[in-house]
Amino acid sequence: PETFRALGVAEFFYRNRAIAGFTNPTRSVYQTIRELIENALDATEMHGIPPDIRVIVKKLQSESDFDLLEITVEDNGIGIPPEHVPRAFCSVLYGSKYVNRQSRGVFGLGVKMAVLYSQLTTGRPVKVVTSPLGDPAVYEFEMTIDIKTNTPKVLKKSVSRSNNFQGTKVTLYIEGSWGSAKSRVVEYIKRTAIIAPYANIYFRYPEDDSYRILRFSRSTTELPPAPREVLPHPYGVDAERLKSMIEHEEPNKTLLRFITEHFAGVGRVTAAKFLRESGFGVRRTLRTLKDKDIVRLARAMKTWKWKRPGGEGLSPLGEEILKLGIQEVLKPEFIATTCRPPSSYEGYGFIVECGLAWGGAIQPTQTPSIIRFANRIPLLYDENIDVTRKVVDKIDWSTYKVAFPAPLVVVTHVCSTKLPFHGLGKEAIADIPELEHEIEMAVRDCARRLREHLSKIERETRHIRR
Amino acid sequence: PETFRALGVAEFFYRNRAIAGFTNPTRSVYQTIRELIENALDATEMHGIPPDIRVIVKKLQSESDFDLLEITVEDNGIGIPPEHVPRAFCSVLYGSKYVNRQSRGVFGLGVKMAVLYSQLTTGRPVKVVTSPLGDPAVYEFEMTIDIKTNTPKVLKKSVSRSNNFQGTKVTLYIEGSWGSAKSRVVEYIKRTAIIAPYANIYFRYPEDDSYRILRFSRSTTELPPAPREVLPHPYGVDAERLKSMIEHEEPNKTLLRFITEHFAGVGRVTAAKFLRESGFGVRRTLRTLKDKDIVRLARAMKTWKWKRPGGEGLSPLGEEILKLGIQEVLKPEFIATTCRPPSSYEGYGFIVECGLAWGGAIQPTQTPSIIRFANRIPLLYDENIDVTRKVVDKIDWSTYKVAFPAPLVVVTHVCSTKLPFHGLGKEAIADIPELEHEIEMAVRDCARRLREHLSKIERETRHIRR
Ligand SMILES: Nc1ncnc2c1ncn2[C@@H]1O[C@H](COP(=O)(O)OP(=O)(O)OP(=O)(O)O)[C@@H](O)[C@H]1O
Ligand SMILES: Nc1ncnc2c1ncn2[C@@H]1O[C@H](COP(=O)(O)OP(=O)(O)OP(=O)(O)O)[C@@H](O)[C@H]1O
Ligand SMILES: [Mg+2]
Ligand SMILES: [Mg+2]
Repeated sequence: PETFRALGVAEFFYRNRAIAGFTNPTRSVYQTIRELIENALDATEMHGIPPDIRVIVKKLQSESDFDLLEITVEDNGIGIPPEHVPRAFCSVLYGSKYVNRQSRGVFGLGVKMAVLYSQLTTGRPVKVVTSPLGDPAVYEFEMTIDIKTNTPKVLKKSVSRSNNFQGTKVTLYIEGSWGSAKSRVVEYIKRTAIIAPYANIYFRYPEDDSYRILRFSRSTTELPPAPREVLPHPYGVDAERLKSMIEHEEPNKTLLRFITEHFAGVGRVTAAKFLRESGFGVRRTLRTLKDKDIVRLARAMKTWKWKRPGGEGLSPLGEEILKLGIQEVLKPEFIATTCRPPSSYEGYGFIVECGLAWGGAIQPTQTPSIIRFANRIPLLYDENIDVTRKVVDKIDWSTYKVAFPAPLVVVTHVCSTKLPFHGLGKEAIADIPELEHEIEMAVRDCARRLREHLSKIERETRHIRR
Repeated sequence: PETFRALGVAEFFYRNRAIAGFTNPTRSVYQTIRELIENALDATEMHGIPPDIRVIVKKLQSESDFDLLEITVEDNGIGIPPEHVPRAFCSVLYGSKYVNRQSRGVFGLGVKMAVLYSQLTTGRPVKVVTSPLGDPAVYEFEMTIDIKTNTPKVLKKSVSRSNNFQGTKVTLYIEGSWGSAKSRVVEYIKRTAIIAPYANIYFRYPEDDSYRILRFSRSTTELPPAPREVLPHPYGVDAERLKSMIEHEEPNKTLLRFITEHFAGVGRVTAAKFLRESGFGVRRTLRTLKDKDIVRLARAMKTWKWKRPGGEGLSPLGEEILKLGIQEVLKPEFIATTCRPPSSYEGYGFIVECGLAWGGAIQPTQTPSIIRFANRIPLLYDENIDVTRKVVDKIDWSTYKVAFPAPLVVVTHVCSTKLPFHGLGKEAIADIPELEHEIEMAVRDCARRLREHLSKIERETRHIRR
């Protein structure tokens, strides 16, 4: 006889933490650090604050085969209001990024996974010091997650006067393998800095019996435009979502008003045309819709010919940052960059930017190397199921005069209000057809310019030989 | 200023359904069907009942660009007690497989994802008819999920007298792309049947404007031994889990009794030795343990030299079923199979079985083809991040006299009390080091026998030529 039970959501993610990137002691160290850094960058850059980020990894006296690490990430961001701190750090599925806007964070889970991992390896509470924007006080918390109930346990809390501190500082204690994680963490931070020339990043970490410091100083205070929250697009609708939107609306509102107010890029004329052609009265009120009408309305919205979403609210890197970053990290002899026009999938807008680097300091490889970014996050793992790898592998590079081994690196950045991540660990992007198409167009665009460059070199070489 | 909110767990999985395999209208059809079939097989085979499974896919009149499908899966399994039916189908993270036992289901999520998908595409409720083992009544339900609260809404419920029906029948209405899903679903069902010669499987599905029937009749009523629930192993422990186990115990129980009762393969002598060597009194009671003692105890358990888990409770396919299945589906000229001794990772036991097929009806390919199974589930997607693909690709096949293109297929089956799935869609197995090692040993074992076979053919061919 089977024994039924409900599993608490915190317990579910604790048991299945491998699915959120906490697979082994090396990757868990990497995931912990990156979740904290991504929160810090969201808290600064998305709010017009040039980021000052400090990342300190300390090795403490370990009582096991693994390293005992103290991880601290500090930022000068907007901070967290004290009434939200306990749940933001110790209640799974709690956050401020559940809106239709481009951001690094998406699941309301990241820092909680790190806290869970810290708790299960060391039992030590997470320490958070924060002073929210405009608040003269500084709040200090020490907390753990009660896994059974998914609620925070605040062990210590204090308030003090701010001495000019504004932002957030998070400290966690975890067990893991620093030795094998180090190169990945260093690479992650370098790549983050490369595409964020407006950020100061200070990274101090253990090396042999001492420490090493990696410092990136900002070369500009000019930030990219902050991403904006946008209304959903009709192509992203489904019966459940529509039902939920209607439930929260005034019952006497007309369908015409409902559609123009709730959906992006739908003006009164378009909305009226859509409603009439789909068999709905423009003055019909929401209260008159039965469930099967809502299903019919959702279907009609999904199949009608709307103007597709543009890049509204999106914040791409820009070709200048992409070029500079590629130059700095790869030191190639040739670079081609491109930015595709905005596109969308299922109603979510996205923009693909691509850079191709050739020669110079690049080591030849049997297949093109790829460097991936998504919503400004460097993606280092799970390359084999990433859409960029798929695109780069299906291209016949001989048509672009490339013969392997070749010194070729393809760099891609995708930004979107909803990135189609493969997994909760945010490491690979799924091969959604529209996205795959745009990446392919971008790569081929750059590849054509590489071909011109290689042809030019070929002609010059023949010329010299005469 | 950021707006904080808690996201309900049902809403989280609804929004992120792509991460659970519901990525597009083709794969969503596949995922819906397989989640139902896996539940049906768990309900029969794991309880000593030779499975009779009926899978009916019907195309209904569609009002959109997509197919409207009625999916029905019926089994003769142990059924579901009526008090559990609503939550089993309409409350995310509810199920009977949260125990340490080999089963197809693991997350308590699968059928709910199918119900969510059905609800958001068609708005129609799920229909469940069930008669639990030993219960003369038949219960019929029509239900939906209230996504906001993660609770079931029972729209209809009726009880009637059973006319010999025992088992469960689930009917869902979904929108999706049957045309592109068909070949995957057919392949999934064929592969399921191939390794379950004790099952009757009847599959009726749309083809052109009509239907096609695929029928597998059992060739034996002998079932493999049912997997058994086993105690956790000390290597699988962590501070949180230990704390939770201790909280549920009598406070006056001694550490010695606690360890021998709660952990697999730990006898009194071993437990006493472990406790003394780790600095804990054997008669010390649980109530005297502070949090930091529990952390220290967990660490000690993780690093001590315990006898590793064996295959206790596991139920492998067996080489006979593996051979017969490979013969039937691939019709090769040569087969080698092997079963590795039980191994474990992080305290979870697993067994790797492998088969290698060569020639005959197999078409030559540029790299070896692979056919994967895990806990008897055929894995058809995400091959590129599966551990079997990684192992097969890193082997230098020329040492086994294989030159590509070659007619070579590698078949693997892994069974475990906890499969290291990459994602919630249960499609690929992560490359845990111990697992990767065992799969490599198994493949090389079979490859050596292939080499003997190919050498023999080589010698015979040279012989004939003289
Ligand atoms: N350094 C920080 N500064 C300001 N706010 C923060 C910081 N770290 C976390 N937060 C807040 O806590 C919330 C929860 O963080 P968490 O990492 O768990 O989720 P997320 O970033 O929203 O999504 P994801 O799971 O993808 O990381 C965030 O949404 C944000 O509002
Ligand atoms: N056909 C069936 N016969 C008997 N019990 C069933 C059947 N289908 C579902 N159940 C019960 O409902 C529970 C929930 O099913 P669900 O598919 O959501 O989760 P699961 O199978 O436990 O795990 P997974 O998410 O990996 O599929 C199961 O654990 C099982 O107890
Ligand atoms: Mg985050
Ligand atoms: Mg299931």
